[in-house]
Amino acid sequence: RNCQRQIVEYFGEV
Amino acid sequence: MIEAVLPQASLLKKIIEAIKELVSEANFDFSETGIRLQAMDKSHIALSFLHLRNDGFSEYRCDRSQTLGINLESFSKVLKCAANDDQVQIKATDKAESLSISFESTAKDRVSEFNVKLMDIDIDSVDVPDMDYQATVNMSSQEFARIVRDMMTIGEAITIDATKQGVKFSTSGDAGEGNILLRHRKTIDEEDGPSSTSVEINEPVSHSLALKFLANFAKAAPLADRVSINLIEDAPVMFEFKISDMGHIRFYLAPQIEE
Repeated sequence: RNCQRQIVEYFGEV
Repeated sequence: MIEAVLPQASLLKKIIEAIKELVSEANFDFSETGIRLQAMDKSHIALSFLHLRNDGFSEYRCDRSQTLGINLESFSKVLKCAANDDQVQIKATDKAESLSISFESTAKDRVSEFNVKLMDIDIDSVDVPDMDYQATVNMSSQEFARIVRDMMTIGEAITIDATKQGVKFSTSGDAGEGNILLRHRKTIDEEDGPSSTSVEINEPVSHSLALKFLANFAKAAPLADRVSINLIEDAPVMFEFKISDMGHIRFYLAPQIEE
């Protein structure tokens, strides 16, 4: 099954 | 006090059209150097990033940095009241409750003014790092839009494979499968035509992405003749549309991974 991680899991939160 | 003037309303129309499907409300950060916007879609899988430099406006004034929260659907509706060639001015006073948008016809004989209510938008911001991408595909934005449209007739996901030979887009679905290969051209000159594609590559890289987001990104095609697709292992794919001499729109999309 395909899924996507959220953007914040790749880039840090400000 | 914020005041920014663009000679043609069509540019602002195109910018808002490019992001309003992905983001319904957004914070526009005005500073001395220009305007920035960062916003995610509801699922937080796609990030839109807009940068417009102050020198790209025919007039630009920002006395102190200010964040204006704007409903993009409302902004878009107001912009539809402008003729493409109208000059557009946006204006807000300090602590304003609305953004003033006015249009002036080329003959300067018709001036219209609208106000859009500002809102407090609480959003999560991310810190987008500068990245050394493994592969950068540079291609016609019209071609990109066409490929997205074609692939959507078959599937819901698209796989982008970048190699030295070129870039391959593929999809599959219940009805079947399909792929489109664009071969790498070393130089993009007039002889090759504006539709040619280049792939700068350090290492081959492949990502699967949800097509519905790419269909939204393709709405930025009227802004730029070219789009660059930047890929790196284990990170969102970045799509960049340059806005003539004044900035860019970038979309970051998290790749699909097998669970």
